[in-house]
Amino acid sequence: PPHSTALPSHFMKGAIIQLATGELKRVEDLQTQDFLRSAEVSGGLKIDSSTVVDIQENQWPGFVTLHFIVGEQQSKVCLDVPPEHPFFVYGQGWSSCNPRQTAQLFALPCHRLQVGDVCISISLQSVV
Amino acid sequence: NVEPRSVAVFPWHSLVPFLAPSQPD
Repeated sequence: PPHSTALPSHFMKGAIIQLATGELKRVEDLQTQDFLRSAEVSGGLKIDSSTVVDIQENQWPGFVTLHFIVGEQQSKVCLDVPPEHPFFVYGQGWSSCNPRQTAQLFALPCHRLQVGDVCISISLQSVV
Repeated sequence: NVEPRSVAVFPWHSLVPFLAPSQPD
């Protein structure tokens, strides 16, 4: 079964996030550009576009299974997460399967994550 | 005297999932 640990507190509204540029921002103030710029200067990491193609109830209570198509290679990746887990959607910001629960737990304003949303994810930069 | 409180700072990459595409053959 997936780990049923609580989500880390970096999703809590007001949490201080350090960008790769050294700049500090609150988690709720982050924008798409912050992630893109951070990946640019971090070296070794790259941002992928991960499109949500399916959201399913999980066999384990309290979890949902998200299906993504990731990056240029269009790889299929599944992720088991609690419904309150926030993902950063391009041009939209924080989004979760259950925004109400996210607000209760983290006070983080969220949109509802939907099939077709394009999330920000990271992977290792391939060395050519 | 008030003890200074330390504030946790989290790295940006801890906020987004690491979704590694499987390597092509």
